[in-house]
Amino acid sequence: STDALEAYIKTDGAWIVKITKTRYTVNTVEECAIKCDKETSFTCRSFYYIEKDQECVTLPANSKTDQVLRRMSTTLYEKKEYLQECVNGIGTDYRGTKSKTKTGTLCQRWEGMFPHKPNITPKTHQKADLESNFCRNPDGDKGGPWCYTTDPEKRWESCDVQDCTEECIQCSGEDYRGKISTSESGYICQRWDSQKPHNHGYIPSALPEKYLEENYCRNPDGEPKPWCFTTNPNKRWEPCSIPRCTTEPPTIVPELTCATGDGSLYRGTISVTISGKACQSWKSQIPHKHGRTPDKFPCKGLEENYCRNPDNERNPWCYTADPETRWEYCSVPICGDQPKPEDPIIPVGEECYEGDGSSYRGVMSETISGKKCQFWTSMEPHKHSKTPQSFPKGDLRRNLCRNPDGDRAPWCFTTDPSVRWEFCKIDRCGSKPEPPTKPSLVVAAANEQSVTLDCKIGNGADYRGPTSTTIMGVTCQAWSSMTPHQHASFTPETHPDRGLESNQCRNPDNDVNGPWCYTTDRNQKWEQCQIPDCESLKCGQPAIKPKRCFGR
Amino acid sequence: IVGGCISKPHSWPWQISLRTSAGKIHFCGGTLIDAQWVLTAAHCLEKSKRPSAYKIFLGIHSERAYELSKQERDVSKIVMGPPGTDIALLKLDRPAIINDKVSPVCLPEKDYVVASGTECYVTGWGETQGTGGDGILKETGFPVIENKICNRASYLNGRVKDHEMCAGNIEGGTDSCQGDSGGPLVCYSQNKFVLQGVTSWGLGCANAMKPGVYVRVSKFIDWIEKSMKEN
Repeated sequence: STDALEAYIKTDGAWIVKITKTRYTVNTVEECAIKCDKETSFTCRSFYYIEKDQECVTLPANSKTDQVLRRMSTTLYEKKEYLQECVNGIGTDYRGTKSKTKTGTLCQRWEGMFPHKPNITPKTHQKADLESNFCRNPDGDKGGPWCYTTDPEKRWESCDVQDCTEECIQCSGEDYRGKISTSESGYICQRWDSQKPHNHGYIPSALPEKYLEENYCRNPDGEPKPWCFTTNPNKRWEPCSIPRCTTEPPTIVPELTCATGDGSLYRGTISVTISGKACQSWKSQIPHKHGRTPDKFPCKGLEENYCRNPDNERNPWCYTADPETRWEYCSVPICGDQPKPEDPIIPVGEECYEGDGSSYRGVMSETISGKKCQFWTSMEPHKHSKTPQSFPKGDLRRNLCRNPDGDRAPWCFTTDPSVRWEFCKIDRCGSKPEPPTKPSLVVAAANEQSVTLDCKIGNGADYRGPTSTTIMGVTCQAWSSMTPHQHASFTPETHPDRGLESNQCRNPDNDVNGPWCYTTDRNQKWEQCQIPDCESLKCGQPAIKPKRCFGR
Repeated sequence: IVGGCISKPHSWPWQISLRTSAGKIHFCGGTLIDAQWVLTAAHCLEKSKRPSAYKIFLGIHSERAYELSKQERDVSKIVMGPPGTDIALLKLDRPAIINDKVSPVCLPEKDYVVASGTECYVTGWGETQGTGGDGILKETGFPVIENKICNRASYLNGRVKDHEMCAGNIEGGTDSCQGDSGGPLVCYSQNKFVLQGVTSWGLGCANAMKPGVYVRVSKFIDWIEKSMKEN
C-alpha cells in the first residue's frame, strides 16, 4: 500500500483551503491516497492528512492552482502527475498549466463559446480535465496537447509542451531536475553527498532546496548552466552540456516600478547604483570584464544597463561605469509598504522567548528538527505571504525565527521543500532546562582537572577552585582568620575535609546557593561567590551568550 | 574587525590575545582549544621562533587588558603546521584556569566541510578601518562561501587552496582585518560553537567580492591531536 504514496509529493505542515473537498476518516495515510485515487465527484489533485485525527481530506486543487497555507500536524500530498509541466508520449495525461499555443496565442477557456464554439468540452470529455484554458489532449492528437485559441482566425493550435524525456534546460537551468551526470569533457560527476575526490560545501542535507540528488548536474550557485564536481581528481568541477529547451521558458510577471523579495523579477529601467554611479551595459565588457552576459543568462532581462538580479543576489545590481567600482546594488524601491530598514547590526540575541514569542527578536534561524530557515523575503522553496511588507511589525529579517502571525511560538518556513514550516529551536523563558546529558566533563572536573577547571558541580560542596572574591567583588577572608569577622563554625579545624585552608570560596555547609566566604569587608560578614556551573563550561558553550551580530 | 559590532564581554571565552613578551603589545589573535593549547596562524609567528618572544592573554575584553579576569601565560612550545599552511599551535607554560570567562572552543570532526551559506562568526582586536570599537573585542558574522565561488576570477581568482575556506559578505563592508589573524572563525552547530577557521589572509579588508580566507581547521585535526599528544 505504500506504493500508493509514490505518486505524491509530500509537504509537512501545509494545507490548502478549498470549498470543494471530501472529508474521510481513515486508518492510514495510504488509505487516504487510495481515497484520492478513487474520487469521483472531482479530479483529485491532492489530499491532506492529519495523523492525530486520522482525518483525510481530498481536494481538486494543488500548490500550482491555490495558495498553500501552514498548519500544524497537517501533511499535504500532491499528485506528481498534476505538478508535472511536461508530456509523456502524446500527452493525453498532461495536466499542466501551460495556456499558450506554440505561436504564443492565448488559449480559449474550454467552457467558453467565444471566439470559437468548441465541440470538445468538459461535458463531452469528462475525464480529460478540461479546466480553465490549459492545454490538453482530450482526443489523442498526434501533435500533443492543444487548445482552442483566442485568435478568431485560428480555431485551434498545439501547445508544444516540453517532452518529459527530453533532457534540456530553461534559462540557466536553476530548475533542472534531470539525470544527466556527465560533465562537458565527459567526466563522470561526483555524488553531491560525497567528499571524494573533491571536498566541497554543497552538502545536500544542508541545502535541500537545491535538489542536489545523486550525481546529477545541477546549478545551485548562479552559474550560467548546470555543472558538477567531477570524479577526476584533477578537475574539481565542470559545466555539463545540456541543450536548451526549444519550448518557451516559463513566463514571469515582470516588476517594472519596484521590486519584491530579492528583485529577481525586476525588469524596470533604473540604471544607477546606490552611490549614484551609472551602470555598465550588460553586453559590454568595458570597463569591467564579466560573465553576466545576456546570452549566458537569457531569462534574466539583462537589457541595456538596467539594474537586475540574475544570480541570487540580495537586490538588483549592476556593474558600474566607474573603473574603480566593479559593481554595486541599485536603489530600486521596494513594492508595497516600506518595511523598517534593516539595521546593520542584529540586536542582542535572546536565548528564549516570552509569551507566544511575538516579541522575540533573537538570532535563532534553525527549526526544532534542525532545519535551516528560509529567508522571509524568499519564495523558494515555499511560496508564502508572510513577507516583511505584509508584516511590517513582525521584524521579519533575514531567516530569523519570528512569530508574525500570533502562533504559539517563533517559527519559520524551512529550506527543506518537503517541510513547509516548523517551530524553532528556542525555549520559552523560564522553562525547565534539559537535564545534563554529558557527564564526562563533570567527571574530569571533579577528578583530574580540578585545578584548571574553575567551576562547581551541583551546589559546589566539592569545589576546590581558586576563586577568592565574592559575587560583589569583595576579597574573601581566610577561613582560619578571625579578622575582620570572628567565627567559629567553619574553620580548617572544624571542617578538615572541606578545603578551608586558604581564603578561597568553599561550601562547608552545603549551602544550596553554592560556595561562599567570610568577606574582608567589615560591613558584610559573608557573601556568596560567583562560581560557574561546570555544565556551562563544555567546549563551545560560552557561559555568557554572545550577541551573534551579523554585520553587513 | 571591520563593521560588525562590539561583543558582549567574555562571550567568546576562547579568544586569546597573542602579544610580544617585551611590550605586551597585541599583534594577533588565537583560540583556546584546550586548557594548555592555543591554535593560531603561522604567519603570526614569523618574527621569532622563540617561545619566550610571546605572551598570551586570556579572559580579557579590552585590548588594554585591565580586567581582573585576565590570565597571563607564557608560551612554552611552538609547533608550526605542515609546510605551506598558515596554522600553528602554542603550548601554554601552565594550563589556563577554565571558568566562565576562559573556556575552550570545540574542534570540528576530521575533514568536516562547512556547508556553503552557513553563518559563522569571527572575533578580534584587529583593525576596524574607522567602523568603531577600536580596542574592544569585536565580532561579526557572515556566510561561508564555497571555494568554487571564491576562486572565481572576480573573487580571489584561484588563490584559495583546499585546506582553506572563504567567508564574507559579497558586497563587503564587514570582514576580519590586520590584527585579527590567528583568531577564530566559529560556526554554531548542534548547540555549540565549533572552530572551523583560523583567520589567515585577504585582499584588503571588507572589500566587495574579496571575502576573507581562513585555514580550514577540519583538515588539521590529525595534526592537532598528534602535536598535542607528542608535546
